[in-house]
Amino acid sequence: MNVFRLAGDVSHLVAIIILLVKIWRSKSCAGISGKSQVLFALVFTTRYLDLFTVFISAYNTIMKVVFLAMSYATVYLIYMRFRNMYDSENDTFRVEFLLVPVIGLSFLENYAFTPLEILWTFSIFLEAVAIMPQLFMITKTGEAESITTHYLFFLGLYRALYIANWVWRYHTEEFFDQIAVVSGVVQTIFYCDFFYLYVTRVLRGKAKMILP
Amino acid sequence: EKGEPPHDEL
Repeated sequence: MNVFRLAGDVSHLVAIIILLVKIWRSKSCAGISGKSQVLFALVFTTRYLDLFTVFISAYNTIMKVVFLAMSYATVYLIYMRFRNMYDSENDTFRVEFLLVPVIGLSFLENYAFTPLEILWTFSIFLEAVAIMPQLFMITKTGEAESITTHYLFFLGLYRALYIANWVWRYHTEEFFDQIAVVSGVVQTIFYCDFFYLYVTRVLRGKAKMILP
Repeated sequence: EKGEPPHDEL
């Protein structure tokens, strides 16, 4: 555990809490892609199956359970509790275009051809692209509420900090997880354009982020 | 070198 990794995990936690609290307090999930949230719940579910097979640390176990619980709570709020506010007309990204290549790739490129390893690889690849329905939705509507952009900012920050964590681990413990690093870098690239808009628009006091 | 399970990151 290093400071980048810890800060990355905290950013990830903050992002998920921001989204959950926003939906709960506004009693609305307008502007939120339910599809992205289902994909994230799928990411956590397939990655954290090792909860049943290995014990890494109390921190690891607790964080995994918290992420799982919060991602399912988010999906529940969007599709059950506040489903009449769900903006399905603008959440039209075709997730099968993500799932099919990701499933194929996880069978081709993995560390071991075992069910748990293939599912772990699937979760890593899927996480890299899971935000695309949300970014697609923002592009389609041309705007995002500032709280949604704060959520995306912390999610992107988490990815950037994980890259710093991998650089640190590479130099201090010669750790290099090729699958995680390559897809992590790809994932971070998706946030770059958004980061630019966030800094130039949202942080300068706009209530909404309107796309140029 | 390839990383080996268990995966200790979240």
